[in-house]
Amino acid sequence: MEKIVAITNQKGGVGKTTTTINLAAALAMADMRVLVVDTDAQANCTSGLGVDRRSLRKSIYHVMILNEPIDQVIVRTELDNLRLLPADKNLTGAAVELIDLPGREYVLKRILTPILPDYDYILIDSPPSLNILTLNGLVAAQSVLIPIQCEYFALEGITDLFDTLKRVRHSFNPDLSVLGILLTMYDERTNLSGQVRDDLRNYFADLMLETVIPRNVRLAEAPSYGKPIILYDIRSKGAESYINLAKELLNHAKKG
Amino acid sequence: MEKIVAITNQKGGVGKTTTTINLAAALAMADMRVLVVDTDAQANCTSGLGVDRRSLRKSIYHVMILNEPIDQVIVRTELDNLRLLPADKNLTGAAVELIDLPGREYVLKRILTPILPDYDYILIDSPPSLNILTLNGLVAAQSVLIPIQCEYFALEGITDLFDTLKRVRHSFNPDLSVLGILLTMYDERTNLSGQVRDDLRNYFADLMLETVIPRNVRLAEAPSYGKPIILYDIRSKGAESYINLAKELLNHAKKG
Ligand SMILES: Nc1ncnc2c1ncn2[C@@H]1O[C@H](COP(=O)(O)OP(=O)(O)OP(=O)(O)O)[C@@H](O)[C@H]1O
Ligand SMILES: Nc1ncnc2c1ncn2[C@@H]1O[C@H](COP(=O)(O)OP(=O)(O)OP(=O)(O)O)[C@@H](O)[C@H]1O
Ligand SMILES: [Mg+2]
Ligand SMILES: [Mg+2]
Repeated sequence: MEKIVAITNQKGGVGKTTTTINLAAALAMADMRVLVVDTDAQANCTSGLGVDRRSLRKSIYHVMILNEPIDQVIVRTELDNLRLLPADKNLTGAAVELIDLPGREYVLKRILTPILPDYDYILIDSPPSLNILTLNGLVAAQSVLIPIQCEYFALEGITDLFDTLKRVRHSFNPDLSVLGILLTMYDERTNLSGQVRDDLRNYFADLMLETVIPRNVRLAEAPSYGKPIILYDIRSKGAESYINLAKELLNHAKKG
Repeated sequence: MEKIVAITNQKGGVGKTTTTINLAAALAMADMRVLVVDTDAQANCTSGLGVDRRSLRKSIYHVMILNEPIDQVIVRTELDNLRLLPADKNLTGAAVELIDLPGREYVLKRILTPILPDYDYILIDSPPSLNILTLNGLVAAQSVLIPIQCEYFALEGITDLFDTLKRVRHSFNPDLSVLGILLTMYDERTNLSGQVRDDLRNYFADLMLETVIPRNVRLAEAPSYGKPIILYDIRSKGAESYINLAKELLNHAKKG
């Protein structure tokens, strides 16, 4: 598994933030030093890790746009090995402010460079769009993890995402690989989940990760307590599946 | 119910597109002439109504950015009373192209003006972000319908949305009202759904719509056949709830 991973899918509500938080926590539990980077103005990663975005004086916005030093903005979380570069509402304007900056696609990559030695893994959560913030994540990353719900609209958007990855490789980040496609909110009681899974397996064969994340209400409850699932309910199916995902990725060879 | 309604929530995956398609179809079934406007580059409304975005020569992009006449781009759907102004992938670039246009917030409002007399209702589906396309929808609309999942992350984003509505009223559209907040994907088996519903009812009291949309897999299956739920499975709970929603809104007095 590469050190810097972007968790990306422009379709909304497919489990990007839930995957970022809980994969990061599972890796931290396995004694890896992990940084979560929240690039979404909704700041769901920030609140899901128990940090109140309204109480922050500085966020990723101040580092990317106002050149504040990154080590003064990174905060601790309840897990010793897990740190966070938090987001706040200012990011809503960042998409416009970044447009006029020279090298606008490389800003995130540039700000992460000095702290790379401090972490084993850096997970970047993306907003639900193919905007300049998502692009910054794909340029800074060495590989991309694609969460996808087992539903039709999520399936439809996947070709757009792969087109975007091709463009990013061509213009900005030639070494960007695909870590894998992760099925989320899988509900074995419905035919739909099974059909979409089969479609994806036929089409993307070796890019599909073995681990499948089931629909599990404990995963949706945990964020209201500001805790990753392993601190909220370690016995739940949700916690088990993200621990399995961390194990699978730690044993993972690089894919194309 | 006002004629032009934006269906908006920057949180991803809360049921914006599903609500736009199925409310529009239920209104069309009640003999209203309805136009659906798809402003999302994912073009889920377009495919959910059975139109292949790749086969389109023109879309809303060509009308908003290249000044093509709107009546040459609007297409028919399987329901006689329901038309569609389709989206396509070009919209991904539109957010940047619109930034430099004078009066960029009013472009959608301007292109809809000549066709207002042809429709009883115009429903505008928004992308999952507070970008210039969502803003265009909020400026063109007379009221806004806010779908919200009964989950924590969706609850968190609602204050940002109301802040945005305040700014839109102040700078661009003073008469923008809130048609209501619609609970979607409600799962009565989980405590979470009930808790979030109660939080919302305490906080937003009279803005909450009576109709609640249950989680119903038939709603997630219908888009793969390009059909609204009333054509895919009229007997399902999903179809029943959207028909109830249409009834409630048709009898609806304007709210603040
Ligand atoms: N496996 C799961 N089982 C049950 N609920 C889940 C699961 N994964 C995520 N959720 C819930 O589904 C909703 C959407 O997930 P999440 O917010 O992580 O998606 P996202 O892709 O980050 O959304 P956005 O596009 O808005 O950033 C959240 O309320 C979350 O708590
Ligand atoms: N009531 C429901 N029951 C079951 N599934 C639903 C329901 N409403 C929507 N869905 C499914 O949930 C997913 C998200 O819904 P939808 O795409 O309509 O949300 P959205 O807010 O438009 O997403 P985006 O933010 O990406 O535009 C879709 O796969 C849809 O089919
Ligand atoms: Mg998210
Ligand atoms: Mg949508």
